[in-house]
Amino acid sequence: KEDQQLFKLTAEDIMISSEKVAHVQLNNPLEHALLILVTSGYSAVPVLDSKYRFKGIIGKSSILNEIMGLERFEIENLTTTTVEAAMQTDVPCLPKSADLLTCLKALIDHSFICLVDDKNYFDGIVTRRAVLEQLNQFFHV
Amino acid sequence: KEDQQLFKLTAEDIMISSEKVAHVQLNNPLEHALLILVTSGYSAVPVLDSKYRFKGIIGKSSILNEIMGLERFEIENLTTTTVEAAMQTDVPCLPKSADLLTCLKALIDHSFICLVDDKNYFDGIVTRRAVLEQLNQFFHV
Ligand SMILES: Nc1ncnc2c1ncn2[C@@H]1O[C@@H]2COP(=O)(O)O[C@H]3[C@@H](O)[C@H](n4cnc5c(N)ncnc54)O[C@@H]3COP(=O)(O)O[C@H]2[C@H]1O
Ligand SMILES: Nc1ncnc2c1ncn2[C@@H]1O[C@@H]2COP(=O)(O)O[C@H]3[C@@H](O)[C@H](n4cnc5c(N)ncnc54)O[C@@H]3COP(=O)(O)O[C@H]2[C@H]1O
Repeated sequence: KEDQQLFKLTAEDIMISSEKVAHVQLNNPLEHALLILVTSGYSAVPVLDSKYRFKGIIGKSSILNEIMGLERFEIENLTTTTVEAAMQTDVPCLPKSADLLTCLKALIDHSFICLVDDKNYFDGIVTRRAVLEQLNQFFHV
Repeated sequence: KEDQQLFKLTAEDIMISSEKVAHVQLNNPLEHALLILVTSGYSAVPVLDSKYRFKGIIGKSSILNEIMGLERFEIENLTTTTVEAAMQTDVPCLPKSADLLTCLKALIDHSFICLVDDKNYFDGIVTRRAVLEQLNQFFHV
């Protein structure tokens, strides 16, 4: 039955692997992160260190919060603030062996989940779109 | 069986109704839309006309594209450009009577779907989060 197919899938089967994921480095200035976000069109992307370990995520929301001062735009913050200072770190991660239902549960409150190995090296991301696509196929057979 | 419960749900059962949805008006300057997006934290929100009819959606991505000039930030565009000039209009809508599987299919490529009646009056939105939450409950019984 289809049930078996769906439950056998893992994050690795539906993930966007690391080389295809737009990301930034910890010590990049915010200006660089904003450029990556605007050219890719993504709301948020992972932040990695120089050894490719996962550190957090940075989005347009956090960058806008940094530059919208009370009176005016503080554009100079884009060159003086680093990604490390503005990123979110309290985000869940999963191993790429996680099953689809574990991914589904984690994606209720997050647009994407980062996949890391036991030494925190970055493997890729699983997105809401990928899980919704599998569920759509499951119900429409 | 649970199957029956899931398939009986409609968009109206899981939607965020219009009075709880952050939105902007067609003729607002972009500066106003940016303020709503930054204070609410949302990536994008619906655009309505003065009679509460749905017109499109406006997000941080479209606003940033308007103000990031080639050489420098063109902040003045925030006061001179209207929401109508920068919004996306080719987005799908559904009636609030749509069933859950119809919502699931539409949400594969959109973070949220606007719900409108037959005269295009805005009823609310259905989000990926709401559908993922129902599917999570369905599989975890
Ligand atoms: N260039 C594009 N082409 C086609 N569709 C696009 C698109 N950009 C965005 N979308 C659509 O809009 C949804 C929300 O994108 P958002 O950028 O807010 O949020 C994205 C983004 O923050 C991140 N993301 C997705 N793919 C990425 C990648 N290759 N590299 C880095 N981050 C990625 O994961 C979130 C969820 O992605 P998901 O695919 O579930 O959901 C995406 C997708 O359905
Ligand atoms: N203030 C908050 N409190 C708790 N969680 C929050 C939150 N803001 C964002 N999130 C979480 O982040 C996800 C992506 O939000 P985003 O703003 O990119 O994308 C949002 C936003 O553009 C829009 N949206 C959601 N609720 C809205 C509302 N009340 N008014 C206007 N737009 C809304 O629908 C998209 C999808 O929403 P969804 O709930 O599926 O998914 C949300 C939710 O899981």
